[in-house]
Amino acid sequence: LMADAPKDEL
Amino acid sequence: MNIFRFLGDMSHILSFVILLLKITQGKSAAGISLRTQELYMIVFCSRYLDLFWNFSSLYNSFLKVVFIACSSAIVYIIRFKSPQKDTWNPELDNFPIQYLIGPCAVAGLLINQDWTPFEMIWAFSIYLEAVAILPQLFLLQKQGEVENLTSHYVAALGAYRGLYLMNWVYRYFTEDDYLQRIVWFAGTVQTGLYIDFFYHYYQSKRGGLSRPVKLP
Repeated sequence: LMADAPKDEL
Repeated sequence: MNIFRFLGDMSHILSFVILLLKITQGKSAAGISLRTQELYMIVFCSRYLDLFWNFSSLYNSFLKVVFIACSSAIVYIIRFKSPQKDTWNPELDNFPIQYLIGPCAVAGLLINQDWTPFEMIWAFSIYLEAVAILPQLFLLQKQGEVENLTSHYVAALGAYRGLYLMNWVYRYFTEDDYLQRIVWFAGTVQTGLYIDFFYHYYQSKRGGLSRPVKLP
């Protein structure tokens, strides 16, 4: 849907 | 990693330390909402499922384990351990969390970053974290006055996501094509819920005296 940034945060 | 995010994570860890100290040393969970703690446990257990495959850094993986362990320990202590479990008042701490979990689950299904089950669960956990503090704030509202340690706990918890907001602003302006609209929206809502508390917290601590935080 919304290809946002990769999950590098908690 | 930037200073805002680091301070945000430290503030989050501080909130765990304060709460764990309060319920283990103080032997009482009075003023603490078990409902909110249960929501946080759901948030971390659902969001950090990617612990097993999304290895972005040792720092992240370590803190994911710490957050799951601490939130679970807190729920266990308040629910099952004596004498804390006797200090929890189900009549006071009775926010209908199904009205929080339900809509967040629907939102996670509909608005997420990809149509995979994990992305839906991940989005659910982001939305749920935004509203997870509500039972705690309602409990404080009912009690009118906030115990000192509890006020520091809530302040640290609110500061953590507020610092994350600054982290997202910083990253937006320093990284190209950095987008995180789901956490941006949820983080803004989450921090917004603390505004009223922060106002009263600041008023009560302003004189340097540790006058108790009073919520109208």
